[in-house]
Amino acid sequence: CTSLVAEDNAGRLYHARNLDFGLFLGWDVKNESWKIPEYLRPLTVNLNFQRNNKTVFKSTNFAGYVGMLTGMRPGTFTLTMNERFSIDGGYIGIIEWILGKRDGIWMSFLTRSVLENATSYAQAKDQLAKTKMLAPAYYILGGNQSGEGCVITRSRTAALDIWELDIKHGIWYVLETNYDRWKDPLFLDNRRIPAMKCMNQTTQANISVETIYDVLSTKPVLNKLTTYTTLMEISEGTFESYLRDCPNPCMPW
Amino acid sequence: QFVPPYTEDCRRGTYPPSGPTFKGIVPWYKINLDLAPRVRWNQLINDKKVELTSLIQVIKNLANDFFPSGKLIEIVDKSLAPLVDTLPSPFNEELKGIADVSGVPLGEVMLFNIFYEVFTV
Repeated sequence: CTSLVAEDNAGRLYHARNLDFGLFLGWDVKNESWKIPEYLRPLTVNLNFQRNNKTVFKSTNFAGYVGMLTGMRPGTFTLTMNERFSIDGGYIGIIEWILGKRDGIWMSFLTRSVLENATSYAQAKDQLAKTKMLAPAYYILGGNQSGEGCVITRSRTAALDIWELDIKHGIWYVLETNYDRWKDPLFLDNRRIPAMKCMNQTTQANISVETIYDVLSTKPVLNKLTTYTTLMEISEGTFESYLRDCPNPCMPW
Repeated sequence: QFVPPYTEDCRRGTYPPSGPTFKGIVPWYKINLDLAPRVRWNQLINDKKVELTSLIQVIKNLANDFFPSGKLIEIVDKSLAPLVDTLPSPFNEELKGIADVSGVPLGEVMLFNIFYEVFTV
């Protein structure tokens, strides 16, 4: 996955993501693609969760999946989740859950719970940073005020790092793939540098929904695992999702 | 670049989406949180029943490639289904509703919903 939060010169906040999933889960020789993304695309839907006929939050989701990976609470915050691979991975949390130790929460359930219940950026950030989870993750959170954007690197028990927008010091975007920001990405899977190169070329003055779509359409940020691209802008309430494909030549991940 | 990682110059002018990297727009559905958890996904699952069943079948086929005896899916069906009751509300009831409408066994619906956790390793 690739997720980013960016702020333009006028203080507008953009949040976007490519959802990549299905690595090593079956290769379709005929179509030269991974099987799981092929089957996930027709299941991809935008959901408008309403209470009393009013929107509580919106999300891009897969039919049959009740947790959330991408969402917006209109006017309040935007949220995406990227997978974080770790030896202390989710399988340990699942085993603990099966054995009856149930003090952690499933990570996509936490995303949904925050989208459904948190009423401010600060509250969302606090819940995402402090709630005990069953698996490690990256939470990418955007707010509705200048400077409100961060990447929360989570282990199962704690926030290891919170990387925030810092406009005064030139950090006008934060961008996360699937690696801790203080470590180099795997040399075979470096989407971070190409994505940052394109963001830097775009410049803060020209950042918009359109130019962010350009960044997320550039290989290898776009790759064979990319199922959908979601673009969000909090002040206008923009929430757009598009199914993606990566014709050859294209990186398998 | 025609060798991996097939890096290219930063794209320009790709929006509005079109061309070979665009596979289509994503449809909208309303989920009414005022409805009981067990029925709030009914319309969506009715519309996507075939696609959901196809995905679960692909996952089962992959599992059977690794464990041809079919034991793994047997374990999923028998062992994961009771775990649904350990999930917090409203997730437990929502998963049961999805299984009811789709006809997919509850354990397999549960497996789909913990996919992300499983694959963090």
